[in-house]
Amino acid sequence: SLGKKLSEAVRKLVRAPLVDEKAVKEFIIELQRALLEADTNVELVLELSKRIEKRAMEVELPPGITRREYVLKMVYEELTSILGKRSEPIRLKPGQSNVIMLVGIQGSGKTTTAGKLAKYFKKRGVKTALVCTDTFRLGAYEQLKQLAQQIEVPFYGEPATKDAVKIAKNGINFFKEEKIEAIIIDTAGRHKEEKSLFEEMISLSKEIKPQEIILVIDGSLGQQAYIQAKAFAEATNIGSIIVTKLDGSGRGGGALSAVAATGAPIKFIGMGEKIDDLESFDPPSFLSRLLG
Amino acid sequence: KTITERKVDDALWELKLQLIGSDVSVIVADKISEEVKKNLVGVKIGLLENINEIVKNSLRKAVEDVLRVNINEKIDLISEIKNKKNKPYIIALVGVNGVGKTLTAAKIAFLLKNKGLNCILAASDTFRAGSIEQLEKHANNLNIKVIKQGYGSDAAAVAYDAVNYARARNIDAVIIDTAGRVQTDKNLMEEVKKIIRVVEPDLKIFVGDALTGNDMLRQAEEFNNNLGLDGAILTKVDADIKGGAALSISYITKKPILFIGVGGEYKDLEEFNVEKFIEMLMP
Ligand SMILES: Nc1nc2c(ncn2[C@@H]2O[C@H](COP(=O)(O)OP(=O)(O)OP(=O)(O)O)[C@@H](O)[C@H]2O)c(=O)[nH]1
Ligand SMILES: Nc1nc2c(ncn2[C@@H]2O[C@H](COP(=O)(O)OP(=O)(O)OP(=O)(O)O)[C@@H](O)[C@H]2O)c(=O)[nH]1
Ligand SMILES: [Mg+2]
Ligand SMILES: [Mg+2]
Repeated sequence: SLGKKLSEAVRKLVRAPLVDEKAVKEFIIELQRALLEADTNVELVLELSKRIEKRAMEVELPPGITRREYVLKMVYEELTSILGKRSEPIRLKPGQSNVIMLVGIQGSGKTTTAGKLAKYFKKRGVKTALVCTDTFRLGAYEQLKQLAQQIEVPFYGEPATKDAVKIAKNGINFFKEEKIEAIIIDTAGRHKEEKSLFEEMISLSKEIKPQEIILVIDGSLGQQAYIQAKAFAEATNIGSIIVTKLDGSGRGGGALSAVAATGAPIKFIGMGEKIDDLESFDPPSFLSRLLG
Repeated sequence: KTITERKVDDALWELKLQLIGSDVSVIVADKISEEVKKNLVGVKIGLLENINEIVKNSLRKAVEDVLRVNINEKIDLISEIKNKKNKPYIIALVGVNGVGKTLTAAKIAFLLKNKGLNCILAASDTFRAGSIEQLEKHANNLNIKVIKQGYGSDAAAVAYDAVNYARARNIDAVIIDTAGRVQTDKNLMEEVKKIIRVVEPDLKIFVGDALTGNDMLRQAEEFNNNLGLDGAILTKVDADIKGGAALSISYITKKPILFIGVGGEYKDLEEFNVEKFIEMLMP
């Protein structure tokens, strides 16, 4: 589904019997506006709309398709080529301890998502544990511990230790002994200007070699999404993205930009504050939200 | 020569994209641009004058006008607190999830202490895991009292308790930390309205994350419509932001931004500097 203005622009476009350059231009402007209002990165919007405009001007339509269907199909194709057609699962190697590490900007929802992910795995019969390596934020240990207790999942943390790598290693060794299959590591929030925190993240990644590093992105993140995500991906190997707070009114263009910047697929979305509020990523519904 | 609509549109297009790329909401960028266009189309200028320069200067002035509320209605928090006869001066922090309300509450307490004022904290986030312990630890670091009840207790009751506690001891200020909430949740907005109704704060502050995109407009508008905001605080400004969030907040609330958060330490609270933000938005 498309927003009112964009739908109207498509209607105007397809009422023209031949390719009406003016109608195409108007449509492209409405598309750009919809994507920008959804927080999609400006450069990405210009790049996408240039490609779509060029294709929309093609006089030869594929057989058996109306211009309206063609234009809509084109928009969805371009966006889907960034997002992927369907959600991919987190790959857990059976019979071993899989370390999953959550990283992201301050307040994006990592700790809450760690709890949600642990419950998701536990429900599917995966022996799961949570480790707190956030040594900076006050109450981080208590927050994750309470979530772990809520879902009855084993928890490890060292409230007095300041060395995040040490806690991570100790937690992983402890849970390997316990034959835990998925060890979820929650880390402190950080952004690309905080060089020493980025060094810590690189250290964590090198020392504990996670199976998957997940970048947690706030669904209302704006134009800084692309460059922040790029910085995370250049520092560590980001395997996937989780977009949070999509129960709010953020349109998710920042997350789309983060996917474009990192090449990492979105695997889950957070749809609320409760520990059950985690859903598998569904590209079509994400796109319909994006386009308004 | 005359400034034509076509020439203004062309000049505005690039400038608008620059504002949007700096996180000014598209709606705000459009509204400001429309004003500029209205004032310029049909105006006669000299043959040698550069239309793009004129449009840019006009847009700059329009941005300054939106941010002017931060100069004209600047709030001197310390004076406001010192001048209030019937203590305590009550501050409430509201906003969506994860923007930095709790840390900002602690930063404000730190500031007040340094200015010789005493204050207490109210743990009105009775929902989120670890929220009470988080605020307690801040209170401990700052050597100030925190009023709290258990998880699941009534948020307005905690705030009310805190105000009574402060009133009985002639404490200068109460800083109420509330739970994060999406402004689209009717029940949660009713909860925060109740907190405000029960304690009648002197200062209702919207806390916004400077990294937020177009949603900043929706958040600020909804909180403003429901509570009547007195001001705002913009956090995570240290994350190399371009400043558009400040323009969106000023535009929709018409209230001043008191402070900006520039880091994770107590000292990382600065006064909002209008010139600095205009320079960021329109270099
Ligand atoms: N409405 C909503 N709130 C969420 C969602 N995910 C997380 N939150 C809330 O967002 C706020 C921040 O979540 P945290 O898990 O503390 O974020 P964080 O990334 O761990 O924060 P730092 O550790 O400080 O970087 C909390 O109030 C959470 O309850 C979501 O999907 N929807
Ligand atoms: N770098 C930086 N981090 C900040 C700033 N303000 C807050 N933070 C961080 O943002 C994260 C969230 O801060 P909180 O104070 O817990 O946010 P909150 O609004 O109370 O969150 P909820 O109560 O869960 O809605 C923490 O990691 C803070 O350290 C800031 O100005 N700069
Ligand atoms: Mg956390
Ligand atoms: Mg809080």
